[in-house]
Amino acid sequence: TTRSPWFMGLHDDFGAWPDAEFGDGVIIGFVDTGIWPERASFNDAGLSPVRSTWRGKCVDVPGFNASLCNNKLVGAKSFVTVELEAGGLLTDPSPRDIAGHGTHVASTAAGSEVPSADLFQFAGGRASGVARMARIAMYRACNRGCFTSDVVAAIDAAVTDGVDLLSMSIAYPVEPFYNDLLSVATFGAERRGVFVVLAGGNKGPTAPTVSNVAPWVTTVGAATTDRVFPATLTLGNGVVLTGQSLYNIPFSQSQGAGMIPLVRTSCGEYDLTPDKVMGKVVVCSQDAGASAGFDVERAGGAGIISVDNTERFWDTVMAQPFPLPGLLLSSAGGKKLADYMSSVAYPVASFNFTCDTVTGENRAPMVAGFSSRGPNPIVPEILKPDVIAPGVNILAAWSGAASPSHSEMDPRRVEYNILSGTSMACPHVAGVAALIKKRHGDWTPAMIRSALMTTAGPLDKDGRDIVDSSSAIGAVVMGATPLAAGAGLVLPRLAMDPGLVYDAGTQDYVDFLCTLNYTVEQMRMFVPELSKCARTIPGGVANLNYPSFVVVFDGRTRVRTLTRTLTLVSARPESYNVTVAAPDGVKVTVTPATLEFRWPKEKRSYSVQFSSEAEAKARPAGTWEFGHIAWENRKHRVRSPVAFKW
Amino acid sequence: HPSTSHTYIVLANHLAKPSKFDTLERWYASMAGKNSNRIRYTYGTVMHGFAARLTDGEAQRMATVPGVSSVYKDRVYHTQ
Repeated sequence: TTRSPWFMGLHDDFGAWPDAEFGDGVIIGFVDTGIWPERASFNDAGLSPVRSTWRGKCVDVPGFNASLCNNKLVGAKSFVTVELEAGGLLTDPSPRDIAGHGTHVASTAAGSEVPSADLFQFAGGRASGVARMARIAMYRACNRGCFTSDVVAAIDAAVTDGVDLLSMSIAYPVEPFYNDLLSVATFGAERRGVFVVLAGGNKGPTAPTVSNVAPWVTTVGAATTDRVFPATLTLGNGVVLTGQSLYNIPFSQSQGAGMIPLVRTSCGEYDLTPDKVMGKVVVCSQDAGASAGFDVERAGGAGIISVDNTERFWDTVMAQPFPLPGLLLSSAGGKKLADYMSSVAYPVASFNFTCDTVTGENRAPMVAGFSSRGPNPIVPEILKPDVIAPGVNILAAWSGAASPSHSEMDPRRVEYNILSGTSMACPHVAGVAALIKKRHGDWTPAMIRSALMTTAGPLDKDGRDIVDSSSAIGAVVMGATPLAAGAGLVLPRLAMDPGLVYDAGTQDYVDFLCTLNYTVEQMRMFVPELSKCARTIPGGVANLNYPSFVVVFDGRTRVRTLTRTLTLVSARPESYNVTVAAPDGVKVTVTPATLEFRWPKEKRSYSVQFSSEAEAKARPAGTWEFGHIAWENRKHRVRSPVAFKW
Repeated sequence: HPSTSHTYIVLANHLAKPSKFDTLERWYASMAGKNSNRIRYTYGTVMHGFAARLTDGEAQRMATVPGVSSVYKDRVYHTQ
């Protein structure tokens, strides 16, 4: 990836990268669409052989030679089921990525350094995975979709092979944990010490939509970076609208087109006929994607304007690699365009493509409108997503078998492509987790998650609240709540040295499931040896030792008390004082208010009493408000988001 | 295979394996019976069980076999 690792604060010469030796030797397993091993991001220059305990390998099958693997790509297997037209099933034995997605996420997390990468000259620059010296093991289980049976086989193989981390950019609408085999399988991975990170889903901004919500996995939402690809549209009335585009033409051509008639269509397959669109710029009434550009081109259209007319966007749009002049407008821009088109009989407009990549000027990070939102649909007391990471307009390596637009009509092939989604955010966190794993090899998955969460940033690069791109249309924006951003943007430098962590292990998750009143039969899906639930979590599931808090005032209860236990992970004794932020009408009392830690790994517990005062009763049921609890000293700040539900 | 068959994932409690089977794979094969050639995967690290092509009726009967914790019909996750 270009830009995003540096946007997260990583630096080649100091901080998390050199401190963690760029994740050298840590093995990240990916369950995805496979890999295109010839990409430069998977070169193994400077990498030593994989550790001797590694049990994985690269398969040697038609279309995928085992010799394509090296000290970077240390494993590649396939578990993709193909349904035959004649009936029956086959497993496609090749881990070669014909879709592009797996290549993209693997290079994002652990791609090697590449001196120069771009897509049509956009987003160009030096590329690096977040943990550029970590190793990649790809378990192909996805084609157009990913069958559960294949995904579980892939996870089973990855953990058997000995991966340290699992990154899975896949999702399905949530189900109770006992009915969700991804939850069952990842529980098994966690039991074996494997850190699992999953995409939170792209069903935002409505709530609750977040997927992959088990407390033993880390759930990631998507945010923008400080990079845009602006292109402008000048309307016949002189109004200039700015959108984004990855359409690249010579500067001279971009200046000479002049005003072109506009025509509005749905951009559906049967709506793009030559008699309607020939010689005109087609305004799609919804985000039709870059592939619609080929339909427009085939019908003789002169250009395409894609408008996202939903609340999914404010001014954060996903750039598209249109094959003809085109851009994507935000819903705000789309409204101005619509107003103009309805005000004149013959609307016209002209494009201006500067083909620029602009960095550092837009407000960032901003939670992407598409990023799925909490609250947690299964256990509201566990806040999800956990964190956000860059997931909009991410450039990373791409399959040689797929076009950049995903369209079969698109003849273009590229080495790098720009994609958006929580799929792209997930491997950023996997990369940071690999850095932490390298530095702290004995940490549990929960400790790694705690480090990621308690050091995450709730502020943007200019020190203002991180904004939710779906919060407003127009100039008024609102801060992203923890239901959208979790604890905030992952900050690797701080996550390497969190000071304190909230740890949890298998027994804690067993107690958690028992507290959910799971039957013995349901419990045995997770823990076959269990004879009965020996205990539950005192005070309920909200008391799981999780790095965030959810406080539910259900109308009858005015006081909630939650407890947590912190573990010192610094080498020296430290003292911490608590600071609290809470909504009006909520009194928060932390006991004790100071925690003294004398030696590494020492644990200290505290309780927090949340009291809803009289005026708080006026809140409508179902309302959410937010605050935080932070343990601080001169060196560390261990911050937990708190969500209050009325 | 019968056209009505689907892939089902059979979650088994490996600790309940009868001693007459010396491996889990043989136990699973016995569960699948004449369908044992339809077993597509066996799982043995993060969970125990197998995936096989079964009809809906076979899947329902499979759920009643001693040692079977649950039977799930395959579904599709999507990249994000």
